[in-house]
Amino acid sequence: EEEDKEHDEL
Amino acid sequence: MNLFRLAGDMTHLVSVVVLLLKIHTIKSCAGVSLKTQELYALVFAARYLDLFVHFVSLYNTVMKLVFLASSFSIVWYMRKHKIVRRTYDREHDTFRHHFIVLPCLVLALLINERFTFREVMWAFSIYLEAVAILPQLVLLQRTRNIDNLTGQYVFFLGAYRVLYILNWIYRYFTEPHFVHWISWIAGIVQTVLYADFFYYYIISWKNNVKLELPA
Repeated sequence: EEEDKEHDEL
Repeated sequence: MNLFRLAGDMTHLVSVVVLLLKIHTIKSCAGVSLKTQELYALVFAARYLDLFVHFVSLYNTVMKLVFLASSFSIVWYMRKHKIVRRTYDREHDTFRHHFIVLPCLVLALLINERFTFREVMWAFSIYLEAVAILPQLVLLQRTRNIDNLTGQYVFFLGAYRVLYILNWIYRYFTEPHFVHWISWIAGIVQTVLYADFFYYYIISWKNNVKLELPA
């Protein structure tokens, strides 16, 4: 859950 | 990755790489605001702290490296290169950019997704990017003439922001609970800042006259 909060946009 | 976002990233890449290549080729940075370039280098440094600790994709990592390298190279050229630095318009590029760095840092401490160092730095970079163009726009209005170097740079940056807003709209409708208020609000503020520049840029382009911004 925590991981997918990461920012995947530049 | 949707087309809007890819086009946005490519437009952003073009804006920075073209600026670097032009400065390198003509050995001049006339009309370019060093303050804005320094702010952008800070934006990338603060945002890409997770470069080596969090792998998203090869594309993501390569683009982060290119953005960091090109933005810091532009700052190096404008500060250190013996020929380019003499063409820097120091007396007109006087926007006190620490007046925007500090409020962005305070705002990031107050409004962030998680109160961790990396998240606060990420929010700081988002807020800072929203206003990083201000010194450049002020410089353009002061010098009143816009040669194609800076005009294209600001134009491509504005286009990247518009494409990112389209990307967020697309992701909002295609991905469940894709909500990023911090990026969205800061991104809209940033795009609005370009609006008046776009207006005058397109008018001058249509009338085929030199772009003049109102004083």
